[in-house]
Parts: sequence; C-alpha cells; structure tokens
Amino acid sequence: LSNIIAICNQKGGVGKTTTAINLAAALSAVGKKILIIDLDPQGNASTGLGVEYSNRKKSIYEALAKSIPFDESIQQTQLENLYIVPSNVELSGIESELANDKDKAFILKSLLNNSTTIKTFDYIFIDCPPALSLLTVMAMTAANSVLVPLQCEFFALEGLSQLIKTVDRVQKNLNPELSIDGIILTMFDKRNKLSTQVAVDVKKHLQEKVFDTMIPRNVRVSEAPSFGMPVVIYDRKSKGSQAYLKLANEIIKKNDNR
Amino acid sequence: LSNIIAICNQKGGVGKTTTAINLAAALSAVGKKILIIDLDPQGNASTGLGVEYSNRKKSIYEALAKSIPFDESIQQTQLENLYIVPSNVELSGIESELANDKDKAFILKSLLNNSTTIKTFDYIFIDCPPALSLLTVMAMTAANSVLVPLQCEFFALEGLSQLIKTVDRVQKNLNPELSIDGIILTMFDKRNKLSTQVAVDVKKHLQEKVFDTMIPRNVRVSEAPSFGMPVVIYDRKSKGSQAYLKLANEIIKKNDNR
Ligand SMILES: Nc1ncnc2c1ncn2[C@@H]1O[C@H](COP(=O)(O)OP(=O)(O)OP(=O)(O)O)[C@@H](O)[C@H]1O
Ligand SMILES: Nc1ncnc2c1ncn2[C@@H]1O[C@H](COP(=O)(O)OP(=O)(O)OP(=O)(O)O)[C@@H](O)[C@H]1O
Ligand SMILES: [Mg+2]
Ligand SMILES: [Mg+2]
Repeated sequence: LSNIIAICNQKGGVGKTTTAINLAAALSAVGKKILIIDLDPQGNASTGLGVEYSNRKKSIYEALAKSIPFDESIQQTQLENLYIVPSNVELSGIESELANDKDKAFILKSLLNNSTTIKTFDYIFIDCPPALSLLTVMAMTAANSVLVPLQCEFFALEGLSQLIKTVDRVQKNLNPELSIDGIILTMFDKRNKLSTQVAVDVKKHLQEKVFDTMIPRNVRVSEAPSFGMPVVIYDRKSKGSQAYLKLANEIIKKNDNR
Repeated sequence: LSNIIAICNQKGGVGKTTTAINLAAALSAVGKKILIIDLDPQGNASTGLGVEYSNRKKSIYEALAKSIPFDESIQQTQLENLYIVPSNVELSGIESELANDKDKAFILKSLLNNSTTIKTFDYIFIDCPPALSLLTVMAMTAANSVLVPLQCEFFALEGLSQLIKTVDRVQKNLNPELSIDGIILTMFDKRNKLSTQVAVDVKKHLQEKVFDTMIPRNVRVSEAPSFGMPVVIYDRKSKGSQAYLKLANEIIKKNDNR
C-alpha cells in the first residue's frame, strides 16, 4: 500500500505548498516514485512545478466531478519520478456542487482505491487549502497520515489545537487509520526570539511528533516558484534545499521502521 | 454612512489580520471610532486584540445565527475608540448550516443595516478568512469597499487576478457599490530582489489602486499578537508601527477627498 499523506493546516501561509513541492521533489531525487495531488483551488502546487494553465484542463476537479477517470488526471512533471494531479479554479465551486451528496467526504478516497496507477507510487502527497473545509476533510479521509507544516509564529501556534481536534474527529467518524505523522517547523529564524520560543513550545508539548529537521527561512525557497521549479532543483546547495533533503531522509527512515 | 471595508485575500498568510488590527488601532489612536468584525473562524483578530476565549460567547457566529441581536456582539477592546465583534470556532460550521438559505449572502449586510450602533462608527473593518467562501462573499456584500493586503511574494501575486474577478462578480450580482479601495503591499523586504520585483510589477499594472505606503517585514509586528496588542501600542517607534500609522493617514486623506 502506498503512503497517502495529507499536508494540512487551516492557518494560511505556513508553508503547506512549499513543503508538498520540495519534500516530493527531494524524495523523487532519491528514486522514490511520487505523486502530488493539488487540492487547493489557488493551484500554487501546480504553478510551483511548472504546470502551465493550458495544461490544467484535466485536473482534480474533473476527476472529483467524475467527468474524467482519475488516472487521466495524472501528468508527469519536468522531474523524473515526480507526477502531479493539477488543480484549477473550478475546484472552488466543488463544495456547493456536492452540498447534498451525503458521501461527499469519501469521493477522493474511492477514486484512489479504484485507481490502478496509484499503487505504483511510493508516496502520494495531497496539498490542502487553508481551511478545515470539505476539501481538507476529503484529503484526511483518503490519507493514512497527516503532515502539519507549522510556521514559527504566534498566530500559527493558535490554530494547532483546532487542527488536532479535526484530525481526531475525522479519525473517529470517517477514517479510523488516520494519524498525525508529524509536525514540520517551517520558516524558522534562529535570530528571532519569537521563532525560537514557538519551536521550544511545540517540541515540549508534542515531543516525538515533531520532526527533528526544521526548515529555515531562506529567500531561495520563495524565489524558486517564480521559475516553476522546486528549490531542490533551483538551488540545491541553499539552506532551504538542504533542509528539505534532510527531511526526506527522516521520513524514509521513519517509514522503513514501521 | 460609515465606511465598511472588507479586508480580503484568499491567499493565506499575507497579512489580512495584521492589517485589520493595526490599521484599526492606528485610526482609533487619531480619534476615529472603529469597529473590527472578526469573520475568520481562526479568531486571530480577536486574539491579537486581547479578547480572552471566555469572552467570545457573544460572537459574530451568534449574531449571524440570529441567536443574539447584532449590537450585543460588539464589545470594547483595551483601546479607547476601538471595538470588536469577536469570532469563535463555531463559525466554521456556518457555511453548511446556511447551505439551503438562498439569501445567505445578504445576512451580514442586513444585520449591519438594521443596527443602530453601527452608525456611530467612522470605519468598520471585516477581517476575512483565506478563502473565496461564503464568509468572504458575505463580507464583500456588506462592505462598500475591499482592501487587499498583498504579500510581496510570487504565490501571492498569482491569486490577485482571481480575487479581482470575484470582486467583479459580487459587484454585478450582489452589491453594485462595491469597489477595490486599494492594495496594500505587506512584508516588503528591500534587500530581497523578488520582493522588489513583485512591488514593481503590482504598481505597474494597478497604478493608483496601490497605496503609497508599503508595510515592511518587521519582527515587532509578529511579536505584538503574543502580547494581545497591536504593534502600534506594543512598539510605537518600530518600522511596522510607523508604516501602519502612515497608511492610516493615507486612508483618511483618500476618504476626505471623496
Ligand atoms: N522556508 C521558507 N523560507 C522563505 N520563504 C518561504 C519558506 N517556506 C515558504 N515560503 C514562502 O512563504 C509563502 C507561504 O508559503 P506557502 O504558499 O507554501 O504556504 P501555504 O501554507 O501553502 O499557503 P496557503 O495557506 O495560501 O495555501 C510563499 O510565498 C512561500 O514562497
Ligand atoms: N509586516 C510584517 N512583518 C513581519 N511579520 C508579519 C508582518 N505582517 C504579518 N506578519 C506575520 O505573518 C503571519 C501572517 O500574517 P497574518 O496572520 O496577519 O496573515 P493573514 O492573511 O491574516 O493569514 P490567514 O490567511 O491565515 O488569515 C503572522 O504570523 C504575522 O504575525
Ligand atoms: Mg498552499
Ligand atoms: Mg487572518
């Protein structure tokens, strides 16, 4: 069975998309076959991997709306071993289109279960929008674990307990095998005492749930998407790249020990 | 009539809440009477203004659900002239609770129209969640203008055209007097070439719509919420405070010329 990992946090701008793109690229660089599903109508993961707007006609929206088979929505990125199901802006209408479908939370899960291509991937990452909405619940229902990027800022800490409650609720009602795989501290700045304080607090309360690797704030990370490529390709030697490569190794080790 | 301003951007983490809190505090410091409506289930504006969780029982959720009159949801903050309608986590369920109400987009507008207290405020700011969802549409329908905080980053630029299309749609179908008041460049870092590039691009395309004042990235801004106060109080001399005080003057001048 592949690892299906939902990347969630309802707080905006904490590094969900950046982590989806760069962790996936780092894992594909060491030979793992990776799929990213862009489940955010903003389509930032699709842009950050260089998918032109004209190539997003067969997207996760069409697959969820059942107008194309799921396998047809998968396309290769410029990187070997890295594939994507892009998103397009139609996705923002899905919540009201499915309002009266009582099984809406399971639609993505059943698409993945019925797909033959899915089984060929080692890891499947689902990039979620900044809300505890239907799209995020769909992702949590289809996934076997949740990765939580947490920006080292005060407001970001505030939302964590709400997110953990939502994961518990989905685990009880929709997906018994769901668990929080880990928390990734992002945009860490060791010169900033608030950043250090948040990191210390989170490690104290959540201990082994927090990955050892912290992602530093690094301007090369925010430049990479404007070139349509992950930072591990755009500037492999940068601090941001090195951190995502280290995180990829940490995740592989954690999974190999299961 | 009061100025009702919705602070919107579906891109997460761009400074919507930070702008709502600090612009409101700066205007209240020069004697304007200000109300903030926290329309984000995360409740960051309520936290950033020191509203304890125990004081959020009468929130925007109860007013929208019509279990209390709107005027009862207004409370004073620690600052003279600055009032807030807090939010609580119940708000995240409002979209599905109102799914079958065909007038749902107008609920907030009619609460404000029927309120006697509202007319005593000079400015009313509505802090929106990071999504083009029902809550954001409600805010745009109730408001007479939209302020758009735009982070000087590549992904933030991508969402702007979608946001402008949504404002146009609300203006045509729900609220003919709605217009984009202006775009505020946030987290600007003059040492970072991407940040400068984004600022140049936005000013070229949107010219007079972009406020002259740019908000610099400034660590004191991100520290202030952990003390439950706006940065203009926490550290008045900081670069962040000075920028928000300047922006407040720019907004007053713009409104006085109408
Ligand atoms: N380690 C980092 N160093 C510097 N900038 C970063 C880093 N990680 C992310 N960023 C930048 O911060 C911004 C927010 O990151 P990103 O868009 O990945 O967050 P998100 O959680 O996916 O946002 P949303 O909630 O809108 O989906 C982006 O402009 C991104 O380029
Ligand atoms: N000028 C600034 N300098 C430094 N940090 C800032 C600045 N403006 C905002 N921040 C910090 O950046 C983070 C994001 O800002 P904020 O929460 O206001 O954005 P938002 O758009 O309201 O996010 P959301 O989409 O989750 O509602 C916060 O931790 C905030 O403290
Ligand atoms: Mg994202
Ligand atoms: Mg906010």
